[in-house]
Amino acid sequence: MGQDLMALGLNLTSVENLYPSFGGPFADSPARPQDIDYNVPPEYLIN
Amino acid sequence: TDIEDPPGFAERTEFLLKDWITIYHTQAAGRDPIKAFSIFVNKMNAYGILKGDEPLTRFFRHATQCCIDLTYRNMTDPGLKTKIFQWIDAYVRLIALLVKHSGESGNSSTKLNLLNKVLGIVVGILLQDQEVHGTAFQQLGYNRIFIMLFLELSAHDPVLENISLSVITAFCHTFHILRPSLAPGFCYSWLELISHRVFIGRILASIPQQKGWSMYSQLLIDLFKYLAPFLRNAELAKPVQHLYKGTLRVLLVLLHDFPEFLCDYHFGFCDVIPPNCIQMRNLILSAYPRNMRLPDPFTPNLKVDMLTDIGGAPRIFTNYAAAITPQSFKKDLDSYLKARSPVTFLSELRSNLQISNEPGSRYNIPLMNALVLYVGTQAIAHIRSKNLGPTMATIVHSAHMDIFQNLAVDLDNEGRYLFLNAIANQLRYPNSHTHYFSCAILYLFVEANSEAIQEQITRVLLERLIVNRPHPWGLLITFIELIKNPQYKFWDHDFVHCAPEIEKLFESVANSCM
Amino acid sequence: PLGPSPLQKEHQIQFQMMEAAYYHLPTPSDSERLRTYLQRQPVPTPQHYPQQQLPHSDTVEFFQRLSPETLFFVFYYMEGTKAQYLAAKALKKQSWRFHTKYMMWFQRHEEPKIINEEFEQGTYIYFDYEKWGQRKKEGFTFEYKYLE
Repeated sequence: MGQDLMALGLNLTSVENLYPSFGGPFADSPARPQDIDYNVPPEYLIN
Repeated sequence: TDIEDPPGFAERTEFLLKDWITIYHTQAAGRDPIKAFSIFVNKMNAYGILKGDEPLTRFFRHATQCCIDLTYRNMTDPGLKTKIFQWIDAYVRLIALLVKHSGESGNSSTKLNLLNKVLGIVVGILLQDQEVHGTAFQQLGYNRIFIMLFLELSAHDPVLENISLSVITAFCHTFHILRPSLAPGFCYSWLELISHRVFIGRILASIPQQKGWSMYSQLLIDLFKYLAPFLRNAELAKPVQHLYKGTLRVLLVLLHDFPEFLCDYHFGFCDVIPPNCIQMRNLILSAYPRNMRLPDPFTPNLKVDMLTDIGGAPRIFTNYAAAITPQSFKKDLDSYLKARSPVTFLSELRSNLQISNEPGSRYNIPLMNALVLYVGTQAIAHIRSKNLGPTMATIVHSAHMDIFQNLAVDLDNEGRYLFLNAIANQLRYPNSHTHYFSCAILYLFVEANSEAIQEQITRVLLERLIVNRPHPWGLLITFIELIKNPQYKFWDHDFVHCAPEIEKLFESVANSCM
Repeated sequence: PLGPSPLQKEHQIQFQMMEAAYYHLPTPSDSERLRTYLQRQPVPTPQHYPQQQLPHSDTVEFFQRLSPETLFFVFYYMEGTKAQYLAAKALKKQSWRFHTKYMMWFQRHEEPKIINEEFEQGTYIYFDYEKWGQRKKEGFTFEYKYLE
């Protein structure tokens, strides 16, 4: 019968595109904001 | 090059690499990376690394090997993964800065030659490493090098933006060379890399005019080709199941975000997806353009031929006509379509499609798919030339339908299954192919000279319907027409009542139509 | 009707390599930059704790409902990520402004006494990331060239 594709951890009903927060093929939930590298202004990179 | 390194070269390389790693991780470099880099480039120069192509190649080979050796030395302790990444991230930053600043800012060929050189070196070391280590091969270091180098070269930067298509092309070539059938020990990382959110975003969204789509379709075909032998058998071993589920996730993201990409390349994908991979194929065939509104297939008295989109020819980016070989066969085919001669064409059709007597792999599936699509598109053009659209009346008594009816009658069970699959693969969103092939398969049902053909048509449609969602729109409207329209006498056939659960299933579909 | 098809030799070799790789799978953090402070460390928590992200937790609206201290934590400890970006946006919506020289956030405490093209001067609340708290600063000059 195949898989229940709704249960693979992707929010298929989302209006937004999924790829910007796609956690990867082996992740069962989207990447969280703290996991996603972002081009923040260089001043924010305070180390 | 097998020529020995100059004495001390490897040591100098390791010294420079460690020096750069220190620089990279100090606070100063964080704040002013260019200054730190320019100081270091002078040092590389002083060590003769930049004196020409050969020392630079040797440098990259040794530096890459250093990083990979570190990976193997520290594989046991996951805590040391951070140290491995600190080395690799620094090394990758050096590569990215060298690529970005080599040659004049406008001269992208120097930059790309350097990038392709480095990628080639990493590929070479990976393939050799896989050969040497066998099942002890570790993907970690290579995965990190490729993804961090891609992220570095995808940063928002005018120089890099200028070469973004060439960078993506270089990585696609690299990943194609490292396709899972050549680097099976790297297959999980490979899927991670080609489906990384930044990679997908670049190749499918930000590269203008969809110039990355064709390259990306090639990578997916590499993946399907690798999976095919393992998916041909219903029971999937865990490692296969893991890769397969990962593939489904990637396809779901594509279905959701880039359905037009799946629409355009579905034909090439269906050529390599095993016919028993029903759900994965349905997922691809269910894609439809986002600006299209699909009428509910269960709408009572839905007039398919009245739909605005039904006459549009779908884009197909595979040269399926060229797949019809040998040339003599194509010539006879065209001649038969034109003038229904040579008459022997029909009787020789099966022998052109059959490639072995081995049960389960008797037929040339890509040729079957190409033949069906080619004859169908020729039929649509022929009908259109009479200012008509495909209907049960306009598709009959034609050379095109002669061929389809001959295939339905002349092929054995396996061949006919593949033939009917080739037709069912065209039942997608409202377009002229869906329309024509829906009429064609229903016509073959009603004109069949044996119940076995009718049963097989039902099986081909049913096996696509009983798997979990999604289901292509064209498949649903065809099956609903088959069970609703009394002209097909569907319910009179014994095979419809062959088992209680089958009968119940048909009734449940029928009820949801009424 | 195709039935199963036996794996050819080359596929068996490929399977062995794949199976070996299956025991050294890449993890999501293998594809993410190293985090200075908060590495991704999945820890099994009791099942009754929420295991998935809260819905819409990656939107500015969600971040606007967080307390300033939480936003400052996200800003300073999750640098280079989308979370930092969203926290900065939420702080600005609560009229905090980022000073690029001190790398600190300031908020007017009252109308500035002096205000001109280059700067404004007055009493501010700022967030001190070393002592981790909000403080008042009298007579501070906020030069606009340091406004991010």
